[in-house]
Amino acid sequence: TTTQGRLDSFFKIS
Amino acid sequence: MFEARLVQSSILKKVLEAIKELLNEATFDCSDSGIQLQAMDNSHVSLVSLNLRSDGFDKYRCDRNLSMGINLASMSKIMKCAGNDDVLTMKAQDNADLVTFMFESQNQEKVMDYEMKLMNLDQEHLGIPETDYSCVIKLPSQEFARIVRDLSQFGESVVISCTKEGIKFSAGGDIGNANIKLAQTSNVDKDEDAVTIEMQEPVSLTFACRYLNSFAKATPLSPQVQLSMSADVPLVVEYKIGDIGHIRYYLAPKIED
Repeated sequence: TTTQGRLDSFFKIS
Repeated sequence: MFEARLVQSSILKKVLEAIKELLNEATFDCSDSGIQLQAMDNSHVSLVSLNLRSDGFDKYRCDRNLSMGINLASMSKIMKCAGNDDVLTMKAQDNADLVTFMFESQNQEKVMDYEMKLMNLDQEHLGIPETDYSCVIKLPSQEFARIVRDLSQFGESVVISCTKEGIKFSAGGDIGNANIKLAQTSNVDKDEDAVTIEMQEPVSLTFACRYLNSFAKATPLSPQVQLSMSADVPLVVEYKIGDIGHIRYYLAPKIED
């Protein structure tokens, strides 16, 4: 099974 | 004073179709260099990054940087009022709470003005790191849209695998499994029909079909689409917008538990 990743963990919010 | 004139208003109509399924509202950042938009969908799984360069407009003036918070459903209603061949001019005063869309017929006998209220939106800018992607694939945009649509029937996810031999799109579910392989084209009459692969390392990643289908709404903007992939980082799906700019979608991969 897979879970959907979120962009927050890849990109930095500024 | 901000003023941007586009002889082909159809470009902005298509841009709106390409983003309104993912985003309810977004900030259009207008500066001397052009119009930029960067926004994530509500679930923070995908990001839309739009860039329209000032030199791609038929007339462009932006005296002061302006951030226009726009409800995209409202803007879509207005853009539907424009004919494909109408000339579009967007106008706003400095610090305005309104933007005006003016549509003129080619013969200038019909002129339409639509004023839209702007919104105050919280700006959340994402720093996207420069990445050297392991695989960069270019393929006809209609082909990509078709593949994603077809595979969506089989399951919620599609696995995109890229090797030197080609790209494979796979999906599986209750009714069975589906695999679509595309090889790099050797010779095609038209560049836009080509499939090209630049690969440093093979990559295989899993993505949600729902988002890929939303990205494919940008198909009318460009005959080709570019997919950039590296292990464990978001996919980039890019459509060029004529000589004026591009729209890029970023999509977080699904992760094995």
